[in-house]
Amino acid sequence: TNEKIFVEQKLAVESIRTFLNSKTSYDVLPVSYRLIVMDTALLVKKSLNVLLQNNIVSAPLWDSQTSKFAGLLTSSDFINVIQYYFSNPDKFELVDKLQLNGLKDIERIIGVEPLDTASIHPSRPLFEACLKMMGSRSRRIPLIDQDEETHREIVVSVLTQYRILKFVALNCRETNFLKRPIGELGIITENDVKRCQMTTPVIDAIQLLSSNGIASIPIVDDNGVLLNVYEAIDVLGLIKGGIYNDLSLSVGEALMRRSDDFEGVYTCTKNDKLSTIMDNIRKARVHRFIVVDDAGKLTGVLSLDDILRYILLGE
Amino acid sequence: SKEEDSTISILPTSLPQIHRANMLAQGFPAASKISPLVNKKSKTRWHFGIRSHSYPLDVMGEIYIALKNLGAEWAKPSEEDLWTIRVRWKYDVEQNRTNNEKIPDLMKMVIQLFQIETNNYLVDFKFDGWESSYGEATRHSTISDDEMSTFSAYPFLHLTTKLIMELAVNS
Amino acid sequence: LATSSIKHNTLCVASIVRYKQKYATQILYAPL
Repeated sequence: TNEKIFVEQKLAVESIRTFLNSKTSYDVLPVSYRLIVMDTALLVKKSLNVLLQNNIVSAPLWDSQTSKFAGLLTSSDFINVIQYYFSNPDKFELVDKLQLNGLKDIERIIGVEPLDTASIHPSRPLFEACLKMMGSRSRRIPLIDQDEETHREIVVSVLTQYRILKFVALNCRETNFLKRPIGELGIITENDVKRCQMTTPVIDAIQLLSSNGIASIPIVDDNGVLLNVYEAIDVLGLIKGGIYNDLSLSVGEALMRRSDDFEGVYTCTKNDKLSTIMDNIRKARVHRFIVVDDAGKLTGVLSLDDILRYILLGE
Repeated sequence: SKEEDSTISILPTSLPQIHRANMLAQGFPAASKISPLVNKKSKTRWHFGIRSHSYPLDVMGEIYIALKNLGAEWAKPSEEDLWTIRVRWKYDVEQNRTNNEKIPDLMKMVIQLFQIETNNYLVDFKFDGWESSYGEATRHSTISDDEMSTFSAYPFLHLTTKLIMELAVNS
Repeated sequence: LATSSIKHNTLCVASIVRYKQKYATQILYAPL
């Protein structure tokens, strides 16, 4: 049976790759969709209102001076602003008046790598968009075309790992044959998993996110049992509340900013299969799976990046 | 059989209500002061164009003044249609012309005043193609609207925001 | 052109554009 499961999984992965090569990024777009874009002259704090008001965590930027796409606004930008403010508490005025086109300066001042936003033409194969996206840390890829007449850039949309995995989960029945336990696939991040406790100052958790280029920090108790996860997008709520100047706040207290419609942290064990993982991605808005053992102790993290990487390049 | 052998679940202590109760129970100092973010799903309310309750001629006057302040030009209105303005507007952006190709730089726009009901008017803005300030006939005339499949609205949206701001500031 | 009321000194305009066979509501937020 194991042999059969092994072979079926291998064939299913190959079939999903064929599917990803046969579709374009344009195919993933709904027939009718919204694309929210922000002018780079907008204040950072106003852009936060726009994101929260539209229940989104990222948006493409448009530089109306050059009439060009100016990269993506993501939670990393807000993390950079918090870190800048933390090391320059006297610069409140500057942070308050910071425009989106000033975010590059903040990156340079605090010495972080700019998010290398690759982009791709909407009619390129989806497989190619996934490969390009894996190369960039922003976990999303803008689809850029050119206006036929003026040759100016058009931001057609932005694809995320979540949207692509959901597209696969919804359209590829082969995901039902991914029956091997995820513990056997070598795709779980198990070594040196960054973690913290409820009492950890939230600024320390934010610095862990930023310095390790990760989007979530599991929170454990004294025995290593998983209690919660601090996510990069939680930073938006911190800034919105203006409580980023109270950075002595603990992670546990900062998590109280989460809105009540937060769906909770998804956990799994290494005996789970990608077939059920993809089933959950099809049905729910899940952005990662925290791997625990039978006693609920943290053993690893399975991110959407890990899953997509396996589907594209694993086996 | 999927559900049986799956151990995927949602961590109870991560649900906001349970987390909040735990934090208060453990007496974290700031716990009682921090309220959850209200994800106000305030649906953006959209309007067609911009509304005005001023007298029609006043509205037209304000629009012409705003267009003049912004350096736009317009065709002389015909007697029988005083409520439509055909605008041509130089779209001034830093053009890093790669192979010094001629990019059409004059945007055409039609601004029209509609009456919704007594004392309630609506100003509609419509994109009306590009022209080149160096006189070349743009290809727009050749590409019919149906074939036109990749159009960037951002220059049009940007110019309308400038016009709306000018109107808002002036009024 | 669609507009939404000016809030927090931020202007929001939009237009629905056909992109090939799909419809994108392109929304731009700009400072007033």
